[in-house]
Amino acid sequence: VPAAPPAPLGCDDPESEAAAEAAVNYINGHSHHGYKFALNRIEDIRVVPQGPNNDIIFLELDLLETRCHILSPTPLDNCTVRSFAEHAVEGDCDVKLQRVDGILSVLASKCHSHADSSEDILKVCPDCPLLASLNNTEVLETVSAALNDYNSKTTGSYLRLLEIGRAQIQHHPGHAVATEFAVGATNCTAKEAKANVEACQLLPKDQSNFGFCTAVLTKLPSQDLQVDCQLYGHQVPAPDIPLLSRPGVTYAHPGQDTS
Amino acid sequence: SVAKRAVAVAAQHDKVPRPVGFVPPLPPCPGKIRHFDI
Repeated sequence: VPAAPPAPLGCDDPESEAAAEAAVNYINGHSHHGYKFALNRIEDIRVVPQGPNNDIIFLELDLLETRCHILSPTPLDNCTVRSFAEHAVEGDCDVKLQRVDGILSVLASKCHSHADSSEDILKVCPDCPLLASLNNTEVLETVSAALNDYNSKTTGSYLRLLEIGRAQIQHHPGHAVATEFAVGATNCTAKEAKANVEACQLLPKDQSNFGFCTAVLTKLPSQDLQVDCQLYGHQVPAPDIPLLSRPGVTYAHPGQDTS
Repeated sequence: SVAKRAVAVAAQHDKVPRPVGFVPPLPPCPGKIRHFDI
């Protein structure tokens, strides 16, 4: 009598969690913009045996955005998941893996991220600031003012903008614009940049030094600008991280879509 | 000989009371939520 097929894997089984961990590490390792994502829930798993010790695994994952920018060296376990009140961003991913002799490898992944609905946030937290569009005029003004303010005061390297990661606008009480953006050190000091800013270019990959800034521009009740930038220090660059891209949506990796 | 059970009899069997403390097995998926559901 043929052997009974193995019982279907449960989404909380250790094997499923191992596959999900491999998938999330792959997604974060190949994402080029925005923030690192953490596993929130394994929605579904399907294992298709290919032969002895050889399976294809299809995973459906529910991820949540963390506060760590994708360029941050902070290990994912130390990255705080954005809370509901911070206007959380969810990632839905379909991942195809192969497991041969227990070794997992990702064959394809396709993800899409979307912010939680504003209605849901305001229902629970009427005064919570909502995510703003990254090309909102106030957001662009705030980022520009913040970077100029930082560069005018720093004694270190002149920083250039890599990408705006997120922005929120608080309409009451008061009026404030909070932004987060990634920056890169250039080959100029801030002083040299005053003389000829065009000459200031991002450092080459083998010397790159990225960082992350947060800035809050308060307009009411009075005008105030708070800026904080932290450089990560030089790290060995990942294979190919294009420096600029549209944050907020995670792209299917070209040529590797799940069929 | 194999005789098909009458529906009534089958229905009776289905009404067999579960043993005390019986917990139906959890569906295998979706899995647990680690942070919160949005």
